Amino acid sequence: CRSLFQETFEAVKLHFNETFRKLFGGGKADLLLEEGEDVLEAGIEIIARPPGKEPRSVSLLSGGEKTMTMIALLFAVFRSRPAPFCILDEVDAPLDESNVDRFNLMVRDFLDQSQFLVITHNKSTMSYADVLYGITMPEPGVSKRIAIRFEDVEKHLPMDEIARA
Amino acid sequence: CRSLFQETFEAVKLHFNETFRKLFGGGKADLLLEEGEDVLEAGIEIIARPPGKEPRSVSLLSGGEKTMTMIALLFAVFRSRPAPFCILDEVDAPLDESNVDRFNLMVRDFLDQSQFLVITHNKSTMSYADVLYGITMPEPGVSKRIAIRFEDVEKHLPMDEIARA
Amino acid sequence: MHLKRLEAFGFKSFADKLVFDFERGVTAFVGPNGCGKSNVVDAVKWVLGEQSAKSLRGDEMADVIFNGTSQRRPLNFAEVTLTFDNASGKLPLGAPEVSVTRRLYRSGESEYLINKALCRLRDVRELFWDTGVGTSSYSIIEQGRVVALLEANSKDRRILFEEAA
Amino acid sequence: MHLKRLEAFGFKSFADKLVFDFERGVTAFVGPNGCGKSNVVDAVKWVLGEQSAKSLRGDEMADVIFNGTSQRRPLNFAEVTLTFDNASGKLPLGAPEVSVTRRLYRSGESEYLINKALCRLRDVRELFWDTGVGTSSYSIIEQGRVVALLEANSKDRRILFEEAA
Ligand SMILES: Nc1ncnc2c1ncn2[C@@H]1O[C@H](COP(=O)(O)OP(=O)(O)OP(=O)(O)O)[C@@H](O)[C@H]1O
Ligand SMILES: Nc1ncnc2c1ncn2[C@@H]1O[C@H](COP(=O)(O)OP(=O)(O)OP(=O)(O)O)[C@@H](O)[C@H]1O
Ligand SMILES: [Mg+2]
Ligand SMILES: [Mg+2]
Repeated sequence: CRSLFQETFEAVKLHFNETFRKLFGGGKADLLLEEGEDVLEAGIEIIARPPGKEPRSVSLLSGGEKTMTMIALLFAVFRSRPAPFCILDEVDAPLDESNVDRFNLMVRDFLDQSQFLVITHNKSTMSYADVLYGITMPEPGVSKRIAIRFEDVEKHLPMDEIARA
Repeated sequence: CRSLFQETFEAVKLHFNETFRKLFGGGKADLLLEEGEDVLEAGIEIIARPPGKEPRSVSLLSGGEKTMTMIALLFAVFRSRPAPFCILDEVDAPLDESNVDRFNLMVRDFLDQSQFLVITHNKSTMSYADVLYGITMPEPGVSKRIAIRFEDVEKHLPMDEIARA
Repeated sequence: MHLKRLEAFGFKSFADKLVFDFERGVTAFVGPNGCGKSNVVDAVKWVLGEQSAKSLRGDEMADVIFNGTSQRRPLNFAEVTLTFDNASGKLPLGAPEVSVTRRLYRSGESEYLINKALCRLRDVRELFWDTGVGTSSYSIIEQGRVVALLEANSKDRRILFEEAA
Repeated sequence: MHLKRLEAFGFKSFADKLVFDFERGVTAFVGPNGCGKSNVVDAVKWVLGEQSAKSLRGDEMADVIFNGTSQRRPLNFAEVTLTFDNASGKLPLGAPEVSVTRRLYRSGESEYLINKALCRLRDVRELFWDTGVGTSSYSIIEQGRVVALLEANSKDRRILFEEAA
């Protein structure tokens, strides 16, 4: 049990630096187990250094940088322990345009081993999807599924217009 | 002190239903002081009912609905106790297109008494602004201010291209 | 072993039966705030055996049953079926497709079915043992989870690793 | 009594002096993740007397001084000046413009100035007494604050009302 955790931790640590560098276009990241504590109890500290920066702690990073760091960690865990599918609900909300691209490119990298379900309000993320489902509420409180084509989204049609199409 | 809190609470309560109905296009909202406790200690419970829905608790609302509810509460507090300026950092991140519009229209309603500074990644919010400042980092780790025109943003120019313009 | 289909009826805002068919690759769910996108994520967690009402944004498990709107009466039960492609044979059932169903009645009675045959929650858990599927916290990233992981103290973050290990 | 200008040097990522002029109305700050937009919010909170390093995302107050990059050495002090239009005479100083400056040296020495004259933190606080300006939590909504308010228990939410009362 102790060795299983240690093994998983070391694997994630290795992948974390890779996924971080891929999402940030450089820099470096690391994971540390708190010292002086049993491996089964110790907390996990995150070290993250975006390219060219020298942040003293993860807390000083921006909202988007923190999100990209955590996305890198999640993908690192996923790389060490693949699952058949992964669901991501609005993780791209705080990201700028180029970070949204890098996030979506990483999702595509993982497609050989997993299926992805993503929920998003972001048009760029929608453009990367293979299938688009719309969920609307023409009757308040009751969900309805509608087919969506990316062209409708691009023209900025409001969802209820798309629903009538 | 007790009566000052009670007064403020009653004022916010009144405005909260108004701001909520304006942001949601209907429905109703309320604030309750926890029973059986001293007014100076009692917690504050939020009741929020979007139009046509009957949610049993605020926790069941969606991410965007919770955000709009909290924005309504903040504007209600602001209405009862106006301040010369208000700073909003990326509050629009979880909102869909029509909610972003309603949020920005409410900001404009408050302009007669306050100045607003908003931080956003949302193009629609940018289109409502009177002045746009860009902040970029051509040199890693060092912020630089650039002038931005909404036309550059609309054409989806990446920020570093706008910076060179 | 990828997802083929999700069917939901009576679960949260799915007062009318909803069916989603999945392909390999990326499926994106889009739509206005409050329409039911995150409810799809809750449906997947729930049918795989989620026992915590809080992690489904409710106060008690009965909160997942459609509780009515100003136009519709509440329903008496919730039912979700998730169907997997089992061509790879990873699920120990010798069937090309495996479906898991969960039902909850307002009376509190609860049923689980695998390929339409009644079974126990424990059978569902054993079915997915060691496949990376389950209510595992690293492959289902709910709305707000990234923020929660960032603000978690170093000891809470371990949970991510412990689930993967 | 609106904001006229913000000047920052040596504060967080503002290694080169940055100046923002404000008009009445809505000013929007835009730009990629990690470039310094939220640092502008921190600068306003800080110059108005914020005492909590944690509420500025740091571990200790010295964290607000520019701490260098791979290309630049750290700076030895941070300075922010916020200038208000006082045509309305709301600020009890008989001057058409009122500026507040705060400086922090790496040695730990700290200075406050009003209209370039040295004063104490207490004078800054008294200057804004009853104007709705200050580190008041209802007029400065930091990134992530809306989420925090939603997840706050009912007792913590009181703080919003207590600050307004
Ligand atoms: N038991 C229930 N019965 C009826 N409606 C419910 C029930 N539980 C939740 N809902 C409704 O479902 C809606 C929330 O849906 P959901 O969280 O899926 O929205 P969403 O599409 O993810 O929106 P967002 O983009 O804001 O995150 C709420 O309006 C809520 O009232
Ligand atoms: N003392 C400091 N010295 C140098 N850089 C610092 C200091 N404190 C913070 N920073 C840097 O400032 C950056 C964060 O800036 P900020 O939070 O303003 O970004 P932002 O523009 O709001 O981004 P986002 O859109 O992601 O929210 C971080 O990269 C951090 O390393
Ligand atoms: Mg949602
Ligand atoms: Mg920010």
